[in-house]
This record gives sequence, C-alpha cells and structure tokens, in this order.
Amino acid sequence: ARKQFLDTFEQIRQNFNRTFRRIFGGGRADLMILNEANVLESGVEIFAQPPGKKLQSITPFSGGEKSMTAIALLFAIYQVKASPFCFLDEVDAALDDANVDRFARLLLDFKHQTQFIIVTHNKHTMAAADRLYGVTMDKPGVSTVVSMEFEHRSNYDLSPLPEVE
Amino acid sequence: ARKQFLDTFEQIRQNFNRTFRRIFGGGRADLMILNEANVLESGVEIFAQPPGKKLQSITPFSGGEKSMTAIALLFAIYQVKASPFCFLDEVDAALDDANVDRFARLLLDFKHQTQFIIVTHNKHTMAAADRLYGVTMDKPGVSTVVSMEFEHRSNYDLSPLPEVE
Amino acid sequence: MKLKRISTSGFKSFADRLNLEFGDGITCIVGPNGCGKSNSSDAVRWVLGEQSPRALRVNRMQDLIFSGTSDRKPEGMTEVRVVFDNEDGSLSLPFAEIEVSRRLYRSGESEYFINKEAVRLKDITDLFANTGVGTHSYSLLEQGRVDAILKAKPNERREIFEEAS
Amino acid sequence: MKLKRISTSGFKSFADRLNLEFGDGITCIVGPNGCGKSNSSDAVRWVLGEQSPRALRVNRMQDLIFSGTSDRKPEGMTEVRVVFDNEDGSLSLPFAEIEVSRRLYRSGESEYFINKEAVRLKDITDLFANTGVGTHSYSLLEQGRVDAILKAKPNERREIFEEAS
Ligand SMILES: Nc1ncnc2c1ncn2[C@@H]1O[C@H](COP(=O)(O)OP(=O)(O)OP(=O)(O)O)[C@@H](O)[C@H]1O
Ligand SMILES: Nc1ncnc2c1ncn2[C@@H]1O[C@H](COP(=O)(O)OP(=O)(O)OP(=O)(O)O)[C@@H](O)[C@H]1O
Ligand SMILES: [Mg+2]
Ligand SMILES: [Mg+2]
Repeated sequence: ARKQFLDTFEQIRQNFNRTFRRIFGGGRADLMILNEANVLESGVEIFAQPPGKKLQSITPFSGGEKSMTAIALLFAIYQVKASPFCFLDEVDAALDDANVDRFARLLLDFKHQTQFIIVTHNKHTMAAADRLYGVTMDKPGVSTVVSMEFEHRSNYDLSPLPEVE
Repeated sequence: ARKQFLDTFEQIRQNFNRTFRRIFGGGRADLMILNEANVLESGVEIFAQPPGKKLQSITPFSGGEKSMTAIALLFAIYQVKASPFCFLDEVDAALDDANVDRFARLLLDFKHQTQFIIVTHNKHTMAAADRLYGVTMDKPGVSTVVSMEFEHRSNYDLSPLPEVE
Repeated sequence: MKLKRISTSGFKSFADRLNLEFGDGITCIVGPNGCGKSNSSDAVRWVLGEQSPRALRVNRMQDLIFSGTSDRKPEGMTEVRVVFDNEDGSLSLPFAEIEVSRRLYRSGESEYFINKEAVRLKDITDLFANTGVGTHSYSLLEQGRVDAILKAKPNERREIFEEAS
Repeated sequence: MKLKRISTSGFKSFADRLNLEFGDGITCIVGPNGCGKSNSSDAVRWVLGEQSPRALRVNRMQDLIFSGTSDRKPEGMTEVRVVFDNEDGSLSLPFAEIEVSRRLYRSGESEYFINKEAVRLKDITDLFANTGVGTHSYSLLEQGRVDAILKAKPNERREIFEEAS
C-alpha cells in the first residue's frame, strides 16, 4: 500500500508541476510528504511559485492565484484517476479574464477523457463549451432550462494551452 | 443597555428590509431576535424572500443572492453607525452583471457619508468610481500603483437605485 | 462510463421537470443569479447518495422538494433520475445503460431504484465505489469551494491522494 | 474623520513605496490576479492594529516584509503610515491631522507611532475605539468573506449589532 501510494504521489506531484506551469505560463509547484517515515499517516504540504516570484507556501497567494493552483492540483489528480464526469460550479469566480481564458484552454486537453459540466457567468469559459444550457426563471421562483444555440462556435478559436518546458 | 440595543436593532431591521428591497427590486427581508427574554445574550436569525419566491432562511440562497443579502445587511448597519471609510475586497465576485450594476448604484447613496475603497475586476463597479488606481507588476513580483484616467466619467450615467415601496 | 442525462421533478426550484442531456466534452450551464444553476448540480449530488443537508444547501432533506411560490403550490415529493452509459462495464452491473433514481416524500420517506428495481441507498453508493464518481471525490466541486483542496488539512489531502491510488 | 492617504515601504509585494491618496466618494483598485490589490488593504488592516497573521494571509508576521524575487533581494523591514483628516475631532487627539504608523523588522521587533511619537500598539487600537474603524468592525471586508455576516453564528451577529448601538 505504501509503495502504491508513493507511486501515485509521485505521478500527481509531476502532473501538478507541469499543469501549474502551463496554467501560470511558468513558475513551479511542488508537493511534499511531511512525515517520510510514516507516509500513510502523513500530511501533504503544497508549495508554489508563480513566475518571477519566490517559492512559498500558498498562504500569501491571491484569491485568483489560489484558484489557479487548486485547479492545477485537481487536474493533476484527474490525470491519475480520471473521473468519468466532473461538475465544476463557478470555479472561475476569482479569475481575471486572462486567467479564465487559460483555464478554458486547459479544459480542451481533458475533455476527451472526462465530461465537464461547468456552471459559469464568464464568456471566456463559455467559449470552450460544446453545448450551452441557459437556466431562467420566467415565472418567479420556477426554474426552466433552455438549450442555447451558439452564435459563435469559438471552441475552435481557442488554442490549447502550451506545455512550458 | 437592553433598550439601546432594541432601538438599534429595530433601526437595522427596517434598514435591512428597505435596502434588500432596493437591491433586489422587491421581495422582503427580516431579522429576528431568537430569545426575546434575554436579548443581550440572544442570537439573531435572518429571513429573506427574493421577489416572487418564498420567505425562508438564507440556507438555500444562491451564491449571488447571499452576496446581495449580505450587502443589504452590511449597508443597513452602516446606515446606523457609519464607518468613516470602508474597504470592500471583491464583494461583487459572485454577482451577475445586472446585480453588479445594482450594487454600484446602491453605493452612490452612501458615498456622501462614507469613503469607499473597492477592489474589483468588474467594469460595472468601476463605473461608479470617483477615481481609479491600477495595480500592476511590471517587474515580476514587485507591485506598483498607477493613477488611471477615466475614458468614461460614467459615474454620472449611473442612476441611483430607486426605493421600492 | 458516461453520464447521459438527468431528469428531475419537483426538485428545488425546478417545480416541473428538469431534463438535461449531457454529451461528450464540455457542457456549460449559464443564467442569472438565483435562477437554479447550482440546484441542478445539487440534483446530481443527491441522486449519487449525498446524505448531508448542509452539502445540499438545505436545512433538512424535505427542503429539497419544491416549496412553492406566491402563485404556485408546493409539491408533495421530488424525484431525480440519472442515466449512465455503461458500455465499458465500469459500473459493476450487467447492463449497457444504468438508471439510478431517488425519491423523497414530504413525510420524509425515501425510495431508491436502480433500473426501476427498488434498492437501498447503500446499493447506490456501492455501485459507484472505486469509479471516481461520488459525493466524496473531488469531481463535484461546489460553488465557492474551488480552493477547498488547498484549505484541507495536510492529512485530508493525503487521503484524497490515497483515493486516487 | 477621513482617510487621507496611505504610504508603505517594503510591505508584501510593494517592494518600494506604495502611495495611495484617498479622496471623497468611491476609490476603485483594479488589476490582474496576484498584482497586489488585496495586499494594499492588508496594509490598512495591519496599521490599524491587526495581530493575527491569518487575517493578513501570512504564516508569521515577518512574512509581511517584502521577501524578494528572482532578481531582487528581500527588505529588512516594513513600514506602513496612514494619515487621517481629524477636523471633526472624532479621533480623541487634539490634532487636525493624525498620522499612525507601524514598523516591523526581520528580528520581529515592532515600533508604533502616532504623529511621529513612539507609542504602544494599545494606544493605536484605543485611538480607534468607538469610531467604527478597526479590525473587528465590518468596514474592512476581506476577499471571499462578503457573506461572513450570514455565516456568523446568531450570537456573533448580535455582537455586531451591539457594537453599532
Ligand atoms: N425547495 C425549493 N423550492 C423552491 N425554490 C427553491 C428550493 N430550494 C432552493 N430554491 C431556490 O433556488 C434558488 C437558488 O438557486 P441556485 O443556487 O441554483 O442559483 P444559481 O443559479 O446557482 O445562482 P448563482 O449564480 O447566484 O450561484 C434560491 O432562490 C432558492 O430560493
Ligand atoms: N512578503 C511578500 N513579499 C513578496 N511578495 C509577497 C509578499 N506577500 C505576498 N506577496 C505576493 O503578493 C501576491 C498576492 O497579492 P494580492 O493578494 O494583493 O493579489 P490581488 O491583486 O488581490 O489578486 P486577486 O485578484 O487574485 O485577488 C502573491 O503573489 C504573493 O506572493
Ligand atoms: Mg450557484
Ligand atoms: Mg485579492
């Protein structure tokens, strides 16, 4: 069990650094097992460094940087054990437009193996969608769903997020 | 002390309903003292009803509805004891554009008695600003502030939020 | 496995039916504050076996049933049905398509079904064990909780990694 | 009273100076994720006497001092100065203008000043008592905490109301 955990941990750790570098356009991120002697009872610490900044714990990170780092870690885990589907409810809320666009482009790489159902208010996230459902309350207090046509099938205008060496 | 508390409470309660109705365009909101017998040790419960919906506790409220309700309550308290200044950091994060606009218009009524310093990513909130500071990191990891000129002094285009009878 | 569709009746603000077809790739759900987007993801969480009212943003489970508006009476029960494509056999039942459904009555009585056959709640949670699907995986990210994985205690994080291995 | 301006040196990501003039009305602070907007409001919180590192998003108080980047050395200390217009006498000192400043050195040593005169931290928090300004009033709303007042226990809410009476 210990060996299996350490193998998985190492995979996630490498995925995390790679995905972090892609979504931040540089920098690096790391995971550390706090108690090497007793791995299956240990905690896991997170360190990260946005481009140009210093490696630090995530405590002083900004709201948007925390969201991006969390997204990088979640996708690092998904790469090891993909959920067949994933519901993400407004994970882009703290992101500025440039970062929402990077998040949307990151999704393009994972959608072949995972169905994403994403609640959002942001047009950049919508640009990555294969289909769009609009929820409304024409009668107050009563929700209905409408299938929405895209004016823009700009899914094809979104380029995938490059790997950062 | 009990009398003073009850007077203040009643003021806040009325302000809360009035401000809630303005920012939601209808509905109503209420505060309840849980233990009437021992007011100074009691809890305060919040009930609210967006237009067309049912009066309920705030537990099932949406993210945006909770932000709006919190803003209404905070401003209800500010009306009783105005802070000379108020720092609001991304309080509009969960709001759709229509609601950000309502929030920005609500600010217009309070700015004569309170200095507001508001961190935001949203253009509708910026439309209410008397001055705008842009923070950037030209050198990575080093912040600087720039005073930003308005192309739009659209502060005068924002109309105040009407009272709802 | 793939998520094919969800149908609900009387669930939260979806007084009538909610029908959502999920295809491959990215499905975006959009709409104004309070219109019902997060409610639709609560439906998925609930039918997969969620037992905590707090995680479903209600005070008690009966509050999942449409509770009426100023011009519409409450419903007496709610039902959520979700259909999976099981061509790859990742769900350990010998069917190409699997429908899981859950009902709740105002009385508090619950019913559970897999492919129309009455089962216990445990049969539903067992079905999804080890598939990466479920209420404890990080594949259902609630609004406002994107950085939960960063805030988790180091030991909780290790448990998430263990689950992936 | 009115907030006139804040000046900082070596505070968090503001390696050099931060100077912000606050006028009447609404001041908006904008910029990309991680550029330093919330750091500027941490500076106000700190100079008003905040003693909890968590509330300032740091692990320990020394982390408030600019910690360097890949091409710039760390600073040895940080100072924040905030100037108030006290024409209305709401601050109980006989000056029309009051400057409060706070310094922290890498050694952990702290210094506090009111109008250039060395004081204790307590003198600063006492100065703002009953003015509606301070780290415990709801006039400094941290990012992500807009609905803190809704999540507060009913008794905590009562305390907020008591403070307003
Ligand atoms: N049992 C119920 N009956 C009727 N309405 C309900 C019920 N439960 C919740 N609601 C309503 O659903 C609304 C919240 O919906 P939801 O959380 O899905 O909004 P949302 O679209 O996610 O909005 P936001 O963008 O603000 O997050 C609330 O107004 C609430 O009153
Ligand atoms: N002592 C320090 N020295 C150098 N940089 C620091 C220090 N403390 C914090 N920072 C940096 O400040 C940045 C966060 O700034 P801040 O929280 O103000 O961002 P923000 O503009 O509010 O962004 P967002 O829009 O995402 O909320 C982090 O990248 C962090 O590394
Ligand atoms: Mg929502
Ligand atoms: Mg911030």
